[in-house]
Amino acid sequence: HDHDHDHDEL
Amino acid sequence: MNIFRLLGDICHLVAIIVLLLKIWKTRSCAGISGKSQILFALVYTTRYVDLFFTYVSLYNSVMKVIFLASSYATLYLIYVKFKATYDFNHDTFRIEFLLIPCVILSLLITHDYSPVELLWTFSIYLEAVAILPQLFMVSKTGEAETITSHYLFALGAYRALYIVNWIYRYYTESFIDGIAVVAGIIQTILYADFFYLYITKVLKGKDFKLPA
Repeated sequence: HDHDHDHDEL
Repeated sequence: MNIFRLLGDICHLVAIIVLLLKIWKTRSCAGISGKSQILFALVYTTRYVDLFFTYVSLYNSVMKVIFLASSYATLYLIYVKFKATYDFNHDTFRIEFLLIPCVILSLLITHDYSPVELLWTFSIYLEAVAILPQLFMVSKTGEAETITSHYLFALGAYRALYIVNWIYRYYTESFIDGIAVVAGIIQTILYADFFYLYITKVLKGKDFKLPA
């Protein structure tokens, strides 16, 4: 879902 | 992780290493915008604050440490060690005109208002425009050393590959992060005319010079 960004991307 | 994001991270790493080597080997930071490097150090510092309390993977942590260490090492080389070669006359972009809008925008459009999330959003917006002082400096001097143009190409290619990564993830994981995608597209567009000049000139063995 869009509501959170992906912390594992640098 | 997917091949596009891995290639993007490698391009990013190559760009940072190429810049460090250029300054270290030539013992000069002529043509390099210290202001852009300040902004990049700020981008990594605000984005990787979670380095110390969120473990994602060894790769993730190692890359964050490398990006942080190399960006501050670059600042040290520019503003301390090879300060005499810093071309401050041409590095005149007013970075407060980038910082203030990014702060305001990250308060207006963000996924949520936790401190880490706000810092992450700020770093995404700032990264999109962090190269402007460098591109501005190149436009003022009208040229760039070939090694500097390779640095810029790798740096531009990194975020372009991240866009491909986001398209891939949209279709395979139905994952999309609007903030990162929009900022990443703007960031890549800023390199557009540079990419054109790089491909039509540098790859043909000519010097990187802007049309007079």
